Amino acid sequence: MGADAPKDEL
Amino acid sequence: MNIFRLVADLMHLGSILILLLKMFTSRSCAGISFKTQALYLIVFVTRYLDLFTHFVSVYNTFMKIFFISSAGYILYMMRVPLKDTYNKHLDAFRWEFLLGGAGVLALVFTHKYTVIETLWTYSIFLEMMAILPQLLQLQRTGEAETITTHYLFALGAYRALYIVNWIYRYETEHHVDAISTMAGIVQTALYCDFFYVYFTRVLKGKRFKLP
Repeated sequence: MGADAPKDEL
Repeated sequence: MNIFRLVADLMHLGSILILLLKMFTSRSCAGISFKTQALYLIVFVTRYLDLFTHFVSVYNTFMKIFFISSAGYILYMMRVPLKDTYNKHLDAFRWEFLLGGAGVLALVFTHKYTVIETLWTYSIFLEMMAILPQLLQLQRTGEAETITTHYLFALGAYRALYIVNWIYRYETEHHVDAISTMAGIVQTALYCDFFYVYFTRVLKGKRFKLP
């Protein structure tokens, strides 16, 4: 969640 | 990746192709807000800095490069070959407030105080409001070319489908990002009035005209 989640969305 | 997100991304890609088609076929950028387009370029550049640090997939990399380069190309079109068709007086939104407001929100809400993370948060809040100059211009003119309304519809549908994607991801992966979800809901809500006129007029073959 939050910053630790990989940012895989555009 | 799920079907909602894939279709959303394709709608986003499609919206840009529609905008380029409008510019090429009419040789004009009338009705398009330069400020909104410039804000989108800032959104893409500040969000996709992770192109250099974090590889997701070929699809993801391709889309990021496409969004940045097409946004740059649209600004070039509006500033150079189609310059004479741009009406500065209709594009009157005070966008300094959006640039500054997104900065304040990013500093307050960012998950982590690193440069990349704060700029990512900035891009989310800036995208949330980036359509406002375009919507103001639409309101001032009171009507729009049909192709411009298809562009706006595709852009709004992309945002609405992202909400469905987040619900799906919450159910299946227990993945949720509070910042993008909240900003995404606000962003989609901004399209409500536009959607109403689009569904009740444009899809019935009538001209887009505000009541």
